[in-house]
Amino acid sequence: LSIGRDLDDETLDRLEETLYTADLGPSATAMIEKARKAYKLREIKTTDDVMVFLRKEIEDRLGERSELELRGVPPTVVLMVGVNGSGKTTTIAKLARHFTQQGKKVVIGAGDTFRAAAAEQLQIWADRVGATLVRGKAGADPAAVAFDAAEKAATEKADVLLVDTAGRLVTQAHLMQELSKISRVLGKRIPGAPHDVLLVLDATTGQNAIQQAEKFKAAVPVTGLIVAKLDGSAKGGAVVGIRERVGLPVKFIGVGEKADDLEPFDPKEFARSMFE
Amino acid sequence: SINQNLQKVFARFQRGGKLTDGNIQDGLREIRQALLDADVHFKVAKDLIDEVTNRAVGEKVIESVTPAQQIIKIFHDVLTAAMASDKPLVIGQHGPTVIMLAGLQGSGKTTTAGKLANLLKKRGRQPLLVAADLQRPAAIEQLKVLGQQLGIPVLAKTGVTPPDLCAEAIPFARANGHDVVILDTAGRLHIDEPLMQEVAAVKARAKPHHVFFVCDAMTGQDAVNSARAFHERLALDGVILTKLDGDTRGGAAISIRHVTGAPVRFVGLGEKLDQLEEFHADRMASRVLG
Ligand SMILES: Nc1nc2c(ncn2[C@@H]2O[C@H](COP(=O)(O)OP(=O)(O)OP(=O)(O)O)[C@@H](O)[C@H]2O)c(=O)[nH]1
Ligand SMILES: Nc1nc2c(ncn2[C@@H]2O[C@H](COP(=O)(O)OP(=O)(O)OP(=O)(O)O)[C@@H](O)[C@H]2O)c(=O)[nH]1
Ligand SMILES: [Mg+2]
Ligand SMILES: [Mg+2]
Repeated sequence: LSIGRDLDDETLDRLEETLYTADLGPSATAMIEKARKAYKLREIKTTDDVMVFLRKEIEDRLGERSELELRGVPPTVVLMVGVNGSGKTTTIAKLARHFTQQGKKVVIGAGDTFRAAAAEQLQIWADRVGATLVRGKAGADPAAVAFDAAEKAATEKADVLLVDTAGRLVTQAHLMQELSKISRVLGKRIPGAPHDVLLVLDATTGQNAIQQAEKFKAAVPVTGLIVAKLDGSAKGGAVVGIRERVGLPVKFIGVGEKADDLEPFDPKEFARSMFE
Repeated sequence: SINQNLQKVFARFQRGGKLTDGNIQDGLREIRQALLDADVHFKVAKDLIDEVTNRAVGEKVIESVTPAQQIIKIFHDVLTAAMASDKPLVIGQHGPTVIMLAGLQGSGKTTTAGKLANLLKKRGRQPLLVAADLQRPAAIEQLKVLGQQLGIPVLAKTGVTPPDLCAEAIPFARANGHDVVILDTAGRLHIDEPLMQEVAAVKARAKPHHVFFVCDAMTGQDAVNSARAFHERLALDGVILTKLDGDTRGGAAISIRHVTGAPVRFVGLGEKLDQLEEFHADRMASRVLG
């Protein structure tokens, strides 16, 4: 897209394709419509103008930066949720590392008691990042493991408790109920828990991401998103629609498979990356 | 649903007006939106609309008394043809037959390896699972647990590279009476050059008779990028679409076939090891239609 040239309909069409293939979905259509109107009213005239216009549209829809804070009486309890394979367990390891690097004491609850070798996977990570793992037997009630982890975090005066959960699809009503129960049990043992519920979203996910945000939010008090696998070619544009329609901000992005591959979410940087 | 939307579009002309090209265009816009909502790739949706348009003109939909139904039927047929394969999948006897699974991180390869082994065992084959993901924490353990649950042996080793392990799996299989070898590989990004070279090396050393791209059904516009890259490296002969028990419409199935020619052969319908079924293009077309 050559910069500084006069804008034309063909350029707007190509930009619609760029935004659409970034998984912006209906938000892409809406933004391009606004750009077309502004072009007809001569409010934007060049390709520079439209790029600035669209980047600002995306930034405005994403809202202000939103951080994960340690709040209240320790431990701050963070519950990780999301569909199968999205990156929850690896993201927990990265978050744990984020806090242990700050000298904080971290406990992790191995709340996935279902999937083969789930606890073993998390044990390896906990050892690598210097966190304490609380696990149950395979097939144990995940709410019981969550409770044990909360108990350990409270008595050992940990700063942070990170609770992993098994992947689940939003169509599995009994599993969404299980998630609600895990959240309630955490709150019973630690007042105010979970202080944050983070939905881990795979960057390659299309419009189904909006459904995921709605349904998980209906089951547990989701406070934010983490978009994993943004080191791939997928742009993760569905988070714009999620912010607009479900009100959830992105707090972090996952950019690799190592414990250090977690970055705070920057709406400006994200908007810019849509056009690369 | 697309059915209701099209009925609405044409309702105004059902009451005694004649359809115009403009009306047909409105109908096609609805169809395009349905495809995009179903995560079909932007460019692929264009091609499909062109095809539907040509057939709508050819079949004189404009003169039809039930244009909505006729367009839907054309749409359904075009989608089915876009995904159907005229050559059925035959997992034959090659002493042993080698099946390789590859794909992005978290798409469902390890679970699918177990499901495929289970399906073939039920058909009277003697499968061997090969734990060729040597990087993910506890990946080998994960496949071993699945093997134990199924009573299917798992070949696992550390201190070896994935291509070497997969190469030695063949004579191992022969020596131990296995007639099918299933290679589970590590998830990788198609833009990670060293890892794409590694997966190409696995193929070169193990010479699989079938290479399946394991793809998450909820993948959006990026499906064409990853599928195309894996296809260029590995010459895919099929796709396994996982997590289709969710509510995603699964447009990736169409986009992938469109850009690589590789048809979906199996679909994953759950986390249990018996939840793998053969793919039916017409059922998938109805699902994408919504
Ligand atoms: N490239 C890349 N890979 C990632 C990222 N986050 C996670 N992964 C990989 O994605 C795969 C799945 O990650 P997990 O952490 O096991 O995902 P999960 O959500 O816990 O999966 P389930 O518990 O089975 O539902 C692993 O191979 C991870 O290494 C990321 O940010 N970038
Ligand atoms: N609901 C559902 N879950 C599935 C299906 N297939 C796999 N899963 C789940 O998806 C998650 C990821 O599966 P894995 O088999 O670990 O994926 P993978 O591709 O081997 O992951 P990496 O090796 O990290 O790349 C697990 O929680 C599986 O149980 C399916 O068809 N339906
Ligand atoms: Mg996990
Ligand atoms: Mg795996």
